[in-house]
Amino acid sequence: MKILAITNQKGGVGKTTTCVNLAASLSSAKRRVLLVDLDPQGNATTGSGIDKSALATTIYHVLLGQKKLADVKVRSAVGSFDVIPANRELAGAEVELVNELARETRLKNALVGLEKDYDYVLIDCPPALNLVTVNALTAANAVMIPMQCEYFALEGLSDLVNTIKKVRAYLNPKLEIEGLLRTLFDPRNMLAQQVSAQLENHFGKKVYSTVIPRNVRLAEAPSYGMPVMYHDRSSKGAQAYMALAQEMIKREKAS
Amino acid sequence: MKILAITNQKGGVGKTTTCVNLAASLSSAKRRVLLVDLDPQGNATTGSGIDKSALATTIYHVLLGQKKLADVKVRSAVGSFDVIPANRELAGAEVELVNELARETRLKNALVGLEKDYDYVLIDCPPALNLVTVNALTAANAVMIPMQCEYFALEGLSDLVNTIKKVRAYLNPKLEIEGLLRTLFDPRNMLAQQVSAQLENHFGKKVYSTVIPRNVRLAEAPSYGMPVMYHDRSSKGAQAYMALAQEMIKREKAS
Ligand SMILES: Nc1ncnc2c1ncn2[C@@H]1O[C@H](COP(=O)(O)OP(=O)(O)OP(=O)(O)O)[C@@H](O)[C@H]1O
Ligand SMILES: Nc1ncnc2c1ncn2[C@@H]1O[C@H](COP(=O)(O)OP(=O)(O)OP(=O)(O)O)[C@@H](O)[C@H]1O
Ligand SMILES: [Mg+2]
Ligand SMILES: [Mg+2]
Repeated sequence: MKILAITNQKGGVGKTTTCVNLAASLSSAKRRVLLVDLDPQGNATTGSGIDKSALATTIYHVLLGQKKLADVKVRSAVGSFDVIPANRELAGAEVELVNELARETRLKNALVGLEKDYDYVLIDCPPALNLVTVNALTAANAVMIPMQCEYFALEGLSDLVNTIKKVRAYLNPKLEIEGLLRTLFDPRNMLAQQVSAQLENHFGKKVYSTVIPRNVRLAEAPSYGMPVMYHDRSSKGAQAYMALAQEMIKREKAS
Repeated sequence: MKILAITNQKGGVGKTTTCVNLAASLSSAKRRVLLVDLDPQGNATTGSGIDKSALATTIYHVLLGQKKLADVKVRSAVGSFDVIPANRELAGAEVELVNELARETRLKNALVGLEKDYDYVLIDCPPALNLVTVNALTAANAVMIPMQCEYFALEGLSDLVNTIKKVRAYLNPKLEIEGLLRTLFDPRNMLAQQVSAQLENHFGKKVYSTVIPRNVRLAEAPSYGMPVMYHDRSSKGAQAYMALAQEMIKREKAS
């Protein structure tokens, strides 16, 4: 089972869009997928067609030891993948977990025993390097870093890489960066091309060959509560995430 | 002295871009401006041309009571405004402040006595509704909400408005939403037009008439460490932030 943390503390780089659309693309390729929403904004929950206001229990209750993952699991409205939902309550977990035992391994322990149920677990992280994100990095065996090819996103990369190194040293020796995903990419933009070239120079093979273009269909899909492949299958956005799913499956087979 | 918290927990909506460019535009209109960077990413610090790695003390030390604002203040490289810088160390403040006395009023108390020095204090907030953001809302007398006209940004608005109401009720009775600023606006995008119309219907006069268009010069400027008016003064981005400064100055005079 691959447990993939989709993370970048820079805001608005396409973490949630990647998580939801990759979940749908992998499940349409017959993989069994669990999406875990670890962001109190609950965007991955809404983007999967789930009504946040109707939820009695969420990932918050799992992290605080009050519920098991199976108790809070729901099905995506469209696209046949399972979701561990989140809502605003999760914002309290950061402070409440600080003085608790095993505060960094709450998610990792909750996922124990699911190996036979899923092929992929995709974790959508909040835009912060906090205890909730550390839970994701401790539970994961791979990290995907969505990257908008702009200056502020590039600036934050070293802090993120340092945090991953620390988690690998103290909490999760298996943790590896699987790849950097170029998102919201506009090829006409000189800056984007320059940043993209810097990523390839610096990270080489760790940069996915699939590039996600800026495509308005990706921004529209969440308002219909569905992944883009169910909103407009022929769109560049839908095609790109299906290509990413294929690239990941090929990497699985090669390893 | 206007103390403006520039905040939205949705990531990547243009908080930092607004803070830096508004600081430059107001100071070019002969207002005395202090920019406070409250985000551990330190993007407003870098966007003002300040080298984060060379800083010995930052806003982190002010919030923990180790330094006064005047001790950590630096001058922007270009654009003649003062900056209270931030770096990655600030990420620790959230947890360290939790059990401290007056944890919500640290910034407010630090700003006491500056009324005669500045006309505007602009606070760049992190993408979260956490204790650091509550410090900004408690210190502020007005809130500006940068809003990308897309679904996930709209979804988060009610949580933000509720948080502002709570801070007003328990910590800062003067706190008012001054306005919502439409950012990264692409008029060709149907979704953006729909969301924009919803904002005007719901918030009326509280929506600034100035709209910030998507303009690549705004994304380029930070890589030169300067506000966009010093990178390309004739660009749509620079013109829009100068218009915003004028709109704010007019609102000041009217009140
Ligand atoms: N490739 C794309 N083309 C067009 N719009 C996109 C694309 N990817 C994401 N978006 C839109 O850009 C905005 C930011 O994306 P998203 O919310 O997925 O980023 P995020 O990193 O999860 O943000 P946060 O840091 O707030 O969690 C959203 O409005 C989304 O709909
Ligand atoms: N009007 C605009 N036109 C083009 N690019 C923009 C515009 N405003 C911001 N940007 C770019 O979009 C990205 C997001 O903007 P910015 O970092 O200011 O948002 P933020 O809300 O401060 O993000 P965070 O939530 O991470 O703090 C940056 O790369 C910035 O350079
Ligand atoms: Mg997100
Ligand atoms: Mg910012």
